[in-house]
Amino acid sequence: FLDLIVLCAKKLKYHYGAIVGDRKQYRTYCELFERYNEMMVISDRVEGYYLDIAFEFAQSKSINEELLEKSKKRIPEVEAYIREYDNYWIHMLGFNIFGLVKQMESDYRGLLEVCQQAIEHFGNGSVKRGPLFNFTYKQIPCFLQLEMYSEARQAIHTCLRLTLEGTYNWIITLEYQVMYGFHSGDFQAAYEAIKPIRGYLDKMDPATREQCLILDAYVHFFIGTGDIIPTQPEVFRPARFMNEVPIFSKDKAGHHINILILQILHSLLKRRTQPTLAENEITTRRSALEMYVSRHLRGEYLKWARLFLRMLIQIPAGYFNPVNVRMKAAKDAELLKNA
Amino acid sequence: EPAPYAVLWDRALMLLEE
Repeated sequence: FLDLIVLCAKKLKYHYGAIVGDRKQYRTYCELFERYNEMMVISDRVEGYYLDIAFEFAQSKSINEELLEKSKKRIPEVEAYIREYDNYWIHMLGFNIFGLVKQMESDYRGLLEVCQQAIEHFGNGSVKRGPLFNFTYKQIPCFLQLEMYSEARQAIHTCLRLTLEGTYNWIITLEYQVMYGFHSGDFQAAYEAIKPIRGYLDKMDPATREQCLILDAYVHFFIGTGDIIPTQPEVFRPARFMNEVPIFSKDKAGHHINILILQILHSLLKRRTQPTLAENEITTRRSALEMYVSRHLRGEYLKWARLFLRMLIQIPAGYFNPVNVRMKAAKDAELLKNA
Repeated sequence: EPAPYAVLWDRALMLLEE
């Protein structure tokens, strides 16, 4: 309520100074105005620093070196503001800036540390729930990247405890539980997370909805391979899935990669019952995939996708013979392992 | 974030071998 305090103090300062003429009250509101007006200026400055980085992040995932250097130089200044001003928003933005800088540097351990500091910092205050969710949630992908699976599971549990079923935060936490399942090999946990999400697809914004549908398509693949034992009858229609992800289909260097991977994987499942049809499907897509890889997957950031899709292309290139395919993909598989 | 591609590749080869 910084802006409200400043506005009220300003009105009361004028009231006691020019109309009533009460020296004591006038001085009280003068001081209040000065103190909170200064805090509001600082809060706006820190918000500007935060938005400079957040804006870049929303635009693209590649790293802007210039912005990273500028942001790193601002850290001591922001640290000083956190020490000096006892204000929720300044503290919240400050810790988020520290976290974003670590994120830009892909420093997962550093980001974990910032989040831990923030959790301890806010843990002592009266406002707990928001920051606790925010900074615990940011820890989850770090734990996954660092293969700290029991910590990831604990963080997901904490986040779920802080959210209500059906809310946005609840959905994005369960999305991480699905990814946790895939990364850790606890596929059943992925299944348990996707089931409740399905009931809320209609209420989601289109991008969140498509993200959930992609995760569900991976879950269905793992049901097909036997890694997940479904507790209810499960049906998946690849053609219908394609119609339900129009936005991501256009996001060529982003989520579209997952859609292409899923098409191949589900065709491989289909090959069990309709071998000729499925093999034709995959073979037909080969040249389009090759074109896609050379056209859209150039950057260092997309190296994993480039290598993995090139491996999948070897399936039709090796005429569905596992020995051939394995041999033709061996070099890229090795590069991917070391990437 | 990279997908857990190693598992996917393993399963893809498994399906080819079936």
